[in-house]
Amino acid sequence: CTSVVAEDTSGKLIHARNMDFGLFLGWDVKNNSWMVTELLRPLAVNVNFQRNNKTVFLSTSFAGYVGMLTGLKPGVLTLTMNERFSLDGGYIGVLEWILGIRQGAWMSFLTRSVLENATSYDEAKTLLSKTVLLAPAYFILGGNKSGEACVITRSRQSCLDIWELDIQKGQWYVLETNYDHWKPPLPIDNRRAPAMKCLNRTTQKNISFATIYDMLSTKPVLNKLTTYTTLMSVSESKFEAYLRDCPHPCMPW
Amino acid sequence: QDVPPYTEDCRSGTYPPSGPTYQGNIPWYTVNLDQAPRERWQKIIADKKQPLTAMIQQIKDLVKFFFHGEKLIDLVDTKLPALLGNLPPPFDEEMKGIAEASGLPLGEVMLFNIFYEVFTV
Repeated sequence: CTSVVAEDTSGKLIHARNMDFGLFLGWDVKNNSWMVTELLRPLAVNVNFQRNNKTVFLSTSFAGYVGMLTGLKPGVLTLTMNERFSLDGGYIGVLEWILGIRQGAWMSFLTRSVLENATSYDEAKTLLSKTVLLAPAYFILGGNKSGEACVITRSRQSCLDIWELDIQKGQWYVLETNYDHWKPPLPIDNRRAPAMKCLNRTTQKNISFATIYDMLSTKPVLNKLTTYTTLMSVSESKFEAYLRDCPHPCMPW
Repeated sequence: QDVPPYTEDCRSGTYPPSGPTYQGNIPWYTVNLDQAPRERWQKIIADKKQPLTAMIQQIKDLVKFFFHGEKLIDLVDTKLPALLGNLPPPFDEEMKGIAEASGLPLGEVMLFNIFYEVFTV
């Protein structure tokens, strides 16, 4: 996955993501594609969750999957979750849960709960950084005001880091793939550098849905695992999502 | 670049989306949180029953391949539903509703929902 929150020169935030999933889950030699990724695309749905006929939050999700990985709460926040691979991974948490040790929260259930119930950026940040989880994760959170964006790096038990926007220091975007931002990515899976190159070339004054979609369409940020791209803006109440494909030649991840 | 890692110069002019990297818009649905959790997903599942069944079959095939046999899937079908009550509401009831609407075994719907957690290895 690649998630980004960027702030334009007027202080408005744009949050976007490529959803990548299905690595090593069956390679279709004939079609040069990942089988699970191909099967996920037709399941992608945008959902308007309503209560009392009013929108509570919007989400891009998969039919049959009740947790959330991408969402916008109107006027309040935007949230995406990226996988964080670890030896102390979710399979241990799931095993513990099956064996009766159940203090950890399911990641995508927590994300949905935050989208449904959090009333502010700060409340969401606290919930996402302090709740014990079943699996490690990156939460990419955007608020509704200038400077309100961060990447929360989580282990199952604790919050390892909160990386925030810092406009004063020229940090006008935060970008997360699937590696801790303070460490280099795996050399054979470096989507971070191409994504940053495109954003830096775009510059803050030209950032928009169009230029972020351009960045998310550039290989290898766009790759064989990409199922959808979602673009969100709290301040302009905009939520757009598109099914993606990366025709050959294209990186498998 | 025609050899791996197939990088390219920063794209421009791709928006509004079109061309070979764009496969279409994602359809919109409404989920009414005032409805009983079992009923919330019925419209979506009615429309997506076939691709959901195909997806879960693929996950089962992978599990069989990695663990050499049907035993683990049998456990998923027979033992996992008993743990559903330990999931926080409304997720437990929503999964029951999805299983009912799709005709898929409840354990397999649960497997699909925990797949992302398991995959972080």
